[in-house]
Amino acid sequence: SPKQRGRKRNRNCRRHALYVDFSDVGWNDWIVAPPGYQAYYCHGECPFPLADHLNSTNHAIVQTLVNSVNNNIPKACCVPTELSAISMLYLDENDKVVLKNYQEMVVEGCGCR
Amino acid sequence: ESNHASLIPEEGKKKVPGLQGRWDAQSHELLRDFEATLLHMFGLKKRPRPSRSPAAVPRYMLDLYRLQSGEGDESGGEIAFEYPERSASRANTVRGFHHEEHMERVHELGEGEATPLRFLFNLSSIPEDELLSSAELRLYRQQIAEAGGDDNKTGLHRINVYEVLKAPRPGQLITQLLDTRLVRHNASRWESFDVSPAVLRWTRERRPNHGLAVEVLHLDRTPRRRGEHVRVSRSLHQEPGEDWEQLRPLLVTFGHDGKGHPLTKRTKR
Repeated sequence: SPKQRGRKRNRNCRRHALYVDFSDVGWNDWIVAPPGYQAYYCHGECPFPLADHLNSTNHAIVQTLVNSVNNNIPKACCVPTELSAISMLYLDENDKVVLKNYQEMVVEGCGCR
Repeated sequence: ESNHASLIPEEGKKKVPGLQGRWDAQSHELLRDFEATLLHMFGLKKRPRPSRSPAAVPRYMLDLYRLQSGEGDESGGEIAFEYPERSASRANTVRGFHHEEHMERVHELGEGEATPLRFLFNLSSIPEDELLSSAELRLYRQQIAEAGGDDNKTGLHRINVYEVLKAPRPGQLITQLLDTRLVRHNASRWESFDVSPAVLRWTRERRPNHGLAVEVLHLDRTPRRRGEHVRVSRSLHQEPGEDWEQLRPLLVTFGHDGKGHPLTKRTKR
């Protein structure tokens, strides 16, 4: 029978779960909703050669190529490439209720840049 | 590796033997700066300290949030209004205001004339860079059950909402009609009145305003139970289970501060 292979851990640049909880700093007294939200974060390697699915730019490809021959130039970084907004319901400094849309709060996609 | 983040940075939690006092002061300062940065990001000058716990949040604002974020689809049909797409599509900020109850005034105009009630709203918390696109005044009307009568033949009310143009004088109230509606008192529901022309001008000019006036006319001249249907003021004797904070008039503004996208309705993530 074929040898069972262990699953390789994917270390490449990708999105990871990150739940931000407002109650940790006691902000749940003025933030009515949501109690927290899934923000995500980007982390992982940007290895040479950069694969297409790593969502990179031509510049990142060039930089990674240069890094492969010169360590003084850093590799491309795994960063958010697309972000989305969340809406929050809260009480402001004057005790008035506000519903507001905040941009760039959730990572939708990561890439090597 | 935990994927549940704390907003308190790990650096602030470290304790170094022999340097306890300095680290506590530094971590306190770090937390304070961190909180200030986050509050600035939210457009707040200081951390809100609600005067009451739990805070009185109008049900309409909560339902708006649920509808906009997609949670309204899971509420099982409890939300009794449609998402105001037209107003929300041009706004990234919605604010709710109750009137200054201590400044509430009944203006006696003369015998036989309806008595409007004047409401003043403090809109100074709206930032200068927030441009309002619309505003509505929401009034709750409570069903009046007619004993032995035909509900379809009685109970007609005309609700008029005015902008008060000048400081009131005894027996005189200079107003301009903003919106009007004909209703029957056989149902309990919220009514929305478009007060955009007045409120947008107030915030644009940033000068003190003279408020809004609400007039309720009983068209069939039924003397019984007058003033009970449209809830514009607190009852002298509160009914069991009644929460005036959830029934009182609510001014809702829709605006945009130029940062980010409007509050268009979303499906749940």
